[in-house]
Amino acid sequence: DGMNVLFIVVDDLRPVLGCYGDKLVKSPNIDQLASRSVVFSNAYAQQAVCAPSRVSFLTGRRPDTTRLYDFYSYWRVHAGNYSTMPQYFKENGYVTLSVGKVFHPGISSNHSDDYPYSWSVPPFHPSTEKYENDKTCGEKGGKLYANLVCPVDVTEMPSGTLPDIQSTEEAIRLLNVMKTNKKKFFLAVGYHKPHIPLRYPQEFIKLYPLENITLAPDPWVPKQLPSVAYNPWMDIRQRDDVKALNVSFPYGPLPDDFQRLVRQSYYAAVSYLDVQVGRLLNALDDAGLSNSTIVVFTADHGWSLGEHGEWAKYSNFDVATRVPLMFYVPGMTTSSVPRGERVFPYLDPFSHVWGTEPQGRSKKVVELVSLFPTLAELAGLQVPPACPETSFQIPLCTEGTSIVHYFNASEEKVEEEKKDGCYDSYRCS
Amino acid sequence: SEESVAFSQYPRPADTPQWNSDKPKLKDIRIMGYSMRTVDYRYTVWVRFYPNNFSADFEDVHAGELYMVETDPNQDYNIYNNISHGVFHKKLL
Repeated sequence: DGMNVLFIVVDDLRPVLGCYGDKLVKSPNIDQLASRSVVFSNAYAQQAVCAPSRVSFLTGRRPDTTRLYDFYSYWRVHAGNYSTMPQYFKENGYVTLSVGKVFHPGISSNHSDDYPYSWSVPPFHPSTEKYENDKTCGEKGGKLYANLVCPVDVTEMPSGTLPDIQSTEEAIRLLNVMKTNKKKFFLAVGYHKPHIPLRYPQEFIKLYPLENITLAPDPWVPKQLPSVAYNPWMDIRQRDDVKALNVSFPYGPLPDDFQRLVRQSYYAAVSYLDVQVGRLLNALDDAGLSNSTIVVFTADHGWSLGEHGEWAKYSNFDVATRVPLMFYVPGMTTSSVPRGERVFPYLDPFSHVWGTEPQGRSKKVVELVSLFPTLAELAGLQVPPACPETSFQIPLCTEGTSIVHYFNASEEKVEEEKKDGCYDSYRCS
Repeated sequence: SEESVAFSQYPRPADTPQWNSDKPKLKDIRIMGYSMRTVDYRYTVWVRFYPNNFSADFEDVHAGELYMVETDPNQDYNIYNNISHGVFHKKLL
């Protein structure tokens, strides 16, 4: 009778994670999730910008079929009445819930995150979301700014909190509600960070002393890069701190020391996100749901951290399109943990340091458009049929393919562990 | 062996960077960059795009990129103009 689904999607997160081999980052909770999951090293978004990518993987259709390349149309009106992944789960008896940024807000999701089609209850948005681009940081001479680099004292923020902290609290509340009413659920939690502005609790910057922060290995604009391929990172230029640098258009560059500040804050924002994910997964344990819930962790696209002289996303480079993608499936990617044993104990990035190996790793090149059929198969639902070449008139089909058959490697690994009596490679390592 | 491939695309309003290059509105899109990725390479062609009927003209190639993962994992050295790329173009189509 099908597992619950916890679908975590992060805004603008490239795979700078310990479980993807990044040596600098402190992401113990996401690494712990990876240690119980199959992790895809080569997962790519179909378009490296928020709304087109999210509509693509939530409907299981490519941008040429959703016909959303910008932010200004709703697929059901503009392209076709395509079913979404949450809608499909809802139609198959799941309670579907959205917290934070899952669909991109505005026209592209009908100003309602595609409610009521996709969700059983009106989606939750943190009340402090509206302050995201306000002048809330970088105080100088009594004035506040809307900076790109924006470490803050959370107690001084409007309502004394931040959007992703509120989202985690709401998601934990919903987990406990679902535990009580014992209904199958599909809970999607969308985190805003590390999307700009890089606004995060200032204490996280201590994890990344500036002297440890390097420039990107290739911070120059490649000579043979066609001018059409280059993105001039306009959104970054509009932040107060970057505006003050008078960076030339279109190729810049940002001053070296500012590049390192941006990279430092991106990493700090990733650790702040890791804490949110850690608290959410710890709550899954608390609610006794870890053995009956599939957890998916991914992002809508990556982000350039100065490579090729670029920042932000808006390109076809791997750093902008490659995303983290991992699936925790109880009994498939790990053996079931004895009742009462914790699967995702919270780990403090300020005190927990270690490398870890994922339960299973696949180097297969996969696409976010495959999320819909993959999750349908993992939950035991009928996998939607493959779309024909044109599918504007077909409400339910997918342009992705289920990638469950790539999980097999992780099963083999689990079997090996059972043989040597260690069911938990994470602890054993 | 079955080669796994990922496709991505990105729109542009013009051949050179301008103020709306990052996020062109549909009506302003003139070029679409289509990328095909495997574990070995990333091949991209920037072709003419017609927003009124959402069509892309793969005969009208404005620019191309080709990076080989083994020798250039960071995609810094575009070799599109150095080798014949017909096989990649055909594969993308």
